Amino acid sequence: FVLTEGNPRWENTHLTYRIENYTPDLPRADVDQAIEKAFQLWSNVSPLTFTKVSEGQADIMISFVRGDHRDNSPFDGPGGNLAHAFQPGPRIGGDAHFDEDETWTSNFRNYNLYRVAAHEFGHSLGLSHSTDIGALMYPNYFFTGDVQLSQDDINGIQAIYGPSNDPIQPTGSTAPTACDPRLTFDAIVTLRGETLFFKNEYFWRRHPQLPTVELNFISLFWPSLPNGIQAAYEDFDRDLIFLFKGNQYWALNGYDIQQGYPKDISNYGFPSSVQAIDAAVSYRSKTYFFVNDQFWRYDNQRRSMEAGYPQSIASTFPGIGSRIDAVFQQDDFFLFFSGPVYYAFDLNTQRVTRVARINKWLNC
Amino acid sequence: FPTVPSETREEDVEMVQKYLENYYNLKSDGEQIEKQRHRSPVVEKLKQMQEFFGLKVTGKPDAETLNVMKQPRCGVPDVAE
Repeated sequence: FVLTEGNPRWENTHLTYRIENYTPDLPRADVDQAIEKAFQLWSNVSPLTFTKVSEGQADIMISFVRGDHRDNSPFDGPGGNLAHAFQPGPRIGGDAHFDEDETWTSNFRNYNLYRVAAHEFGHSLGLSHSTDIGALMYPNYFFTGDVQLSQDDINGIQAIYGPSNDPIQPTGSTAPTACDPRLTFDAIVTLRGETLFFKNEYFWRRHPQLPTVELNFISLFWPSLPNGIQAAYEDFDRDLIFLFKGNQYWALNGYDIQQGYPKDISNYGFPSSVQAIDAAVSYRSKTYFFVNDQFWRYDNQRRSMEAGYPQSIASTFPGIGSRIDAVFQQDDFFLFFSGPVYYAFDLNTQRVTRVARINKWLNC
Repeated sequence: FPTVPSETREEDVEMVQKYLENYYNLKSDGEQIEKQRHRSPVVEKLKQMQEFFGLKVTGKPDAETLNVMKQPRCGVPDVAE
């Protein structure tokens, strides 16, 4: 986290706010609720309280304005700048302005008012932009479907105002770190030569020609997908990737989620007892689905599950004993990921040829 | 998935200039960024921006940098006035 230069702070921890005008994009009640919830995020983790007032000067004045609104920081029309807020202080200090040229929403469509307000109020309280991509105070807009403070945000606000008076101290979410020795993956998929490693609401994107591995939000690329993807595979013949969570799955062509999804995994021919898939991989027009200690094999061309399955993972893939988190194919290898290690399984010799820590895939 | 442009386009040059002015306190002197992008202060500001966002620090407006700059964001500068 980064504190605003000069460490400005409110001396009084009981602050007032006033909504000066309302955006026509949303019912007034939705605006009220978004603003109230945004303040609540910060009051939950600090001694601060926020009271709404309906007239007069409040500590934090909130308005929807467009273009040049006479504060030396004009807005720029749709997109680009979404909002800004001023550091703690008298008069304009603490005030938050939202660009009326944006479309404000209370859902996953751009731009979610609650999400943006929560960020701006961080500035109103004395926080600057964080370099932690998982923090609410990261400057770029992401909406994962949920708005929550990261541990980084909590550390920041508590560095200014101290901890909450609540005896049970709340904790925040944290972005996964590539070099964490306890790191595990939820799912892995290749996509047009890149490899995507899914973890919670994030994925790392590894490109063979690029030296760095990017960490992104799933929602940045696919806003309507859920977090916590559990399995994924690439169908090379159809240029599609399939992502699985619980008994649902989605087909994606690059950025675009195909129409008619999500669908139920029973379409593949799984029995009703299978309610989630651990890992999946496609190889030579067959897709292997891993569930607990067994796997199924699906014929991509006949579009049906092959007879004789499920089979034991351990008997077909000797050396891969435990439950699998993720798998993908590279050359003639299946790369199985289980906990913090991966196994390279040579499909020609039918044996494991390498075992190493999974962090290696993230250049760590 | 985003394609990687081989050259920085004219509109990207303007966008980089505006972005650095808005968020990295780059002083505009009317000179086009194209003419000065391999020198300070533009290069230094670009490096600051790339470091902040965890990008490869090149001092050049490469494709990854442009992608981040094009994302919608808060209007509060990342560096202090």
